Amino acid sequence: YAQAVTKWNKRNLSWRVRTFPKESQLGHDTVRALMYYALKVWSDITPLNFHEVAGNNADIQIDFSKADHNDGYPFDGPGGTVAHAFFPGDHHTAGDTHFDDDEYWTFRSSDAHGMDLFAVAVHEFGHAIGLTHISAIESIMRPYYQGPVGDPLKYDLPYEDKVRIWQLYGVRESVSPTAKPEVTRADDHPILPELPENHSSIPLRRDMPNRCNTHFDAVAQIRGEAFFFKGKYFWRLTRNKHLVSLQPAQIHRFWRGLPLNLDSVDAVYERTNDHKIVFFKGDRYWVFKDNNVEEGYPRPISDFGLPPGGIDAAFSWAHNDKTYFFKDNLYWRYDDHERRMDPSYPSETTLWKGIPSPLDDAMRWSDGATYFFRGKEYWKVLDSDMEAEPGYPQSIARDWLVCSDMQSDSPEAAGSSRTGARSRQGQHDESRSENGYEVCSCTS
Amino acid sequence: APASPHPPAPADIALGVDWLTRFGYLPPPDPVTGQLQTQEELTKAITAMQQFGGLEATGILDEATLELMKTPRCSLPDLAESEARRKR
Repeated sequence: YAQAVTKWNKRNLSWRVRTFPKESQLGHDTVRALMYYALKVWSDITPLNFHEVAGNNADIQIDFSKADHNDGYPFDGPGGTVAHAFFPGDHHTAGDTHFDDDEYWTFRSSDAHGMDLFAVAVHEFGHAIGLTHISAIESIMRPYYQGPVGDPLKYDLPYEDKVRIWQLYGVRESVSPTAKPEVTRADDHPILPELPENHSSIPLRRDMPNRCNTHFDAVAQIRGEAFFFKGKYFWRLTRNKHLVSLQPAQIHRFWRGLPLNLDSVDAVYERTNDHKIVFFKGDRYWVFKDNNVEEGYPRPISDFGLPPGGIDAAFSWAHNDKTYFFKDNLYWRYDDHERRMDPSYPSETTLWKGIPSPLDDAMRWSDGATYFFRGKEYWKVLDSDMEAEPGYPQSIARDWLVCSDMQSDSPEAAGSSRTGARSRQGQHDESRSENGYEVCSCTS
Repeated sequence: APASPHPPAPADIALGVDWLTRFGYLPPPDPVTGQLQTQEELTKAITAMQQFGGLEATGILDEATLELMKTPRCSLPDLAESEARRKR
């Protein structure tokens, strides 16, 4: 990036949306209209003029790209970095603006997990005409996404940002108190579609699993966050159990190096000694440093002393720093520091009272407890206990994945999968209806 | 880093250093001289990031700081390298 303050010498700048978001509900015309209004925010108060062109020679080339898109600044899946732009200058990328196509781009949406395209576009075009980040809380040039900024037709730049852009380009004639008002006709501006107020459902891709009504192949805590894997997709929750996006991300786009024909994983865990992440599928495993696979993988799971046939679940237990592998009604205890299986294993999973078998996976969590997952339900084991807490199983969808009971089958329906001495068939879920009140949750 | 009630986990420190380097608060380790990022530089970088982000300038990777580091944001650095160096 050319970070030194630079500006355009010319006043008429061309722009073009070269690629569009692939999985957003925003149509091409809406995206172009939002870009138009985001540029107009700046041209309304400066002598700059923006005009849309075709072809590849626009001053401001706009692209929606994913992960590594050959400009040296790869995006990182949902969340994290969401967009960037190149400052004015003589290089051919000057002014170009890139949006992360793994984000869920929205417009006039109440979806707290979406990213308001207009707000981000105004910010990035501030860079494209020469503004850098500042720390002022109310500035549009603050580096952090602060949610939608309201209606593009009524948006007013914060004064801080006006002053800074005026320092670069001066004031547009029409803004100065002595100028005659510019006459523009309504049909000079593209029309922004009105989204129906009740438009809240997000069209799902055909092969995308529905998080509210599925079981999971693997669940893991990685760098303090929870990852739920299903097929070729995964959902990610922050430490505070906030779902990063309602839309799952694609495993292969984030975990680089897994074979493209891998259609699911069996188990995942983070090694506590070196924080590398281990993926299991069948008789093979892969070790990742951050989100890149290490050389020499996959390797056979016999490295762990595990028999052929694969595993169901893996987790490292906080209280003794050992790693536990589960398969059907057996479990093993492995020492990641010594890189060897502890003697006298496997043992019977019945030692874990109240925990069903086979499992889908298990995970340690930041509250010091361990969670066991099977089907649409999960069980909680505290600290160094080996017995499920009373009141479990509970619904994964409701407690982890922001699904209301209407969206997910109620645990009662799943009564047949209850096991363990403590849970009684048909027991009504206390946590849901204490004191006889129904607890409702608002998910959108 | 100064003592804190919940010293950050090694993974958080790794995340923090990577994040601070990426967004211009911490100069990358110098591959030629092999000079690593010092503790003092890290503390100053954290303080600069906290001030820029409107957080309390504690100089440690506390919860609020880690949370802000996870907030979706623009890829551009916040400080020009020269500015960062001048700040330090």
